[in-house]
Amino acid sequence: QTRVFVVANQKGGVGKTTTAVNLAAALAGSGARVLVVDLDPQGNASTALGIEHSEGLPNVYDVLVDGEPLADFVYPVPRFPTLFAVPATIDLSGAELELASVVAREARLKRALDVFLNEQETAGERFDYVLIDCPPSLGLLTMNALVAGREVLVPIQCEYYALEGVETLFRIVDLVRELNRSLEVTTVLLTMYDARTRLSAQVAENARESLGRTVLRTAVPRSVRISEAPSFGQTVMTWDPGSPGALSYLEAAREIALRDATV
Amino acid sequence: QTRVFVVANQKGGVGKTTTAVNLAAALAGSGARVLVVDLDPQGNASTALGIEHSEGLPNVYDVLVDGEPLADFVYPVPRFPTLFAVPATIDLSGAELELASVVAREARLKRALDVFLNEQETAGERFDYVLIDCPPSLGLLTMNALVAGREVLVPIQCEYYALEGVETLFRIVDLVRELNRSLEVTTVLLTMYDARTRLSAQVAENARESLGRTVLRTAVPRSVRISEAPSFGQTVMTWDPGSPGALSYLEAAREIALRDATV
Ligand SMILES: Nc1ncnc2c1ncn2[C@@H]1O[C@H](COP(=O)(O)OP(=O)(O)OP(=O)(O)O)[C@@H](O)[C@H]1O
Ligand SMILES: Nc1ncnc2c1ncn2[C@@H]1O[C@H](COP(=O)(O)OP(=O)(O)OP(=O)(O)O)[C@@H](O)[C@H]1O
Ligand SMILES: [Mg+2]
Ligand SMILES: [Mg+2]
Repeated sequence: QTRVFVVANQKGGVGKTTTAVNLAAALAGSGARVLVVDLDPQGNASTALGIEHSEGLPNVYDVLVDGEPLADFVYPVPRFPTLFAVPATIDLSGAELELASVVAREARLKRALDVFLNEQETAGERFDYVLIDCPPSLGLLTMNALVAGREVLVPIQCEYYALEGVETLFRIVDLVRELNRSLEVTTVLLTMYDARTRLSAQVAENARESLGRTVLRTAVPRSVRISEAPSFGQTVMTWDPGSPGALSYLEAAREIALRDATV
Repeated sequence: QTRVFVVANQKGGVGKTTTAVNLAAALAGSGARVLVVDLDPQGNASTALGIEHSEGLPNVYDVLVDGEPLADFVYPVPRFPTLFAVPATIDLSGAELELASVVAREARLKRALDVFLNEQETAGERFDYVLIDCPPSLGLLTMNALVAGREVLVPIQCEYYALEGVETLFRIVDLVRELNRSLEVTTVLLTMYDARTRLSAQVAENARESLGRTVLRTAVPRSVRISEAPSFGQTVMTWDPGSPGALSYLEAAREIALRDATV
């Protein structure tokens, strides 16, 4: 069965996009068929994967608001034959208001994704993974992702504010379970771990204590090569494959692949 | 005239909260009377200023949704006699939905703040600065800040994605001018500048080229002391006053104080 990850955390700048694109590349690099859905109007995941996403271009907005089929917005990602992405443009920021009075507005992505995944399966081209990149809020876009998803992947930055909002996110996931029984927070990834600071170690320890086995053994180090990669329209996996950042995303991908969906 | 800054940028983790609290402390440290309004349901500014903000406690939610007077939610900040703050709790995340059908919902903060500032002025205790910390989105909370504010301060992280969303923010500010004539983006602050990387220099150069004089000469360096301070419930101004981070916020505060509101 296709594993559908929602990469979410309402705290800003914790590495959601960086995690979604680099994990996707690492998984695709070892042959898995992977789809990234960009659900952030800023379109950072689209940028990192080298996909055009200027205002007005076809994107996930057309799926959510106009109900168009997801298949029409799936683009191949350069350098990775089994990696595809659905871009987001700034038009998506209007979706929340435009869907305000629509019935079942939080299930729009789920319906489109389920149809698409079934079609692909029938055609013998089943996707192994879907990764949905969320904006830094718990509004309608993130709700759509949580209703469509099967597993939640929470990146936690090894900084002080990082743990403050996680409890709220877990509560929201519990609420969404009424609409989506199978949803579960299966994976937590520590990001921007800086081995030189006590703060990083403290946050990592607190996270492992309170979140237990969901926290991956691999922590992603803070690394300039990771933050440089998007300026070249690449993921760090191709920009600097031997760097500590790339290796840690490979490790994390391997850990995720070896665990099955139930923790 | 009280200077009312809206600290906004929909990109997450760029240093909005860090800038709001450390600038406020730097300004208050030299005698100015300063108010910080936390408008982010995560309540990171409240944490950094050492103000209790657990769910259900009195906070800015009561002002926005129940129309209570702001004066009832202004708390003194430890270690700074002329620094005050209005906390935010997680209850604030319900405000957007609860105000959905209320008339003039984007002007709720403005009304409360104008009443409060007038009262303070009449009592001979005029505030010199107000800094409103926004969440990483352009929803109703940030709209309330933009309608209430007079100047916009945009922190820009010296990382690749940083410039992608700034154009959108400027467009929103233009739209809000219909409701708030005096609103202007007067100040841009470069944050987390890492002198060792080409990327930082590139982003800083691009920002100065496209945003001109609004960009402060001072850039805040990436510094562990800044990110450690909130774990001690302090700003870096008291946690490590001689550190490069504290000194750069002092510099930035001086630059802002010397420029008057019109750029
Ligand atoms: N391990 C890392 N080392 C160094 N920089 C990193 C790392 N991970 C992410 N970054 C950088 O930190 C910034 C924030 O990361 P990113 O944009 O992925 O976070 P996000 O959670 O998606 O942000 P938002 O909340 O705005 O969606 C980016 O500039 C990114 O390049
Ligand atoms: N100059 C700096 N050097 C090092 N770390 C910093 C600096 N400025 C901010 N930080 C850290 O980076 C993280 C993001 O900063 P902060 O929370 O202030 O950003 P924000 O824009 O308010 O985030 P959000 O979008 O979630 O509101 C925090 O952990 C903070 O401590
Ligand atoms: Mg992102
Ligand atoms: Mg903040």
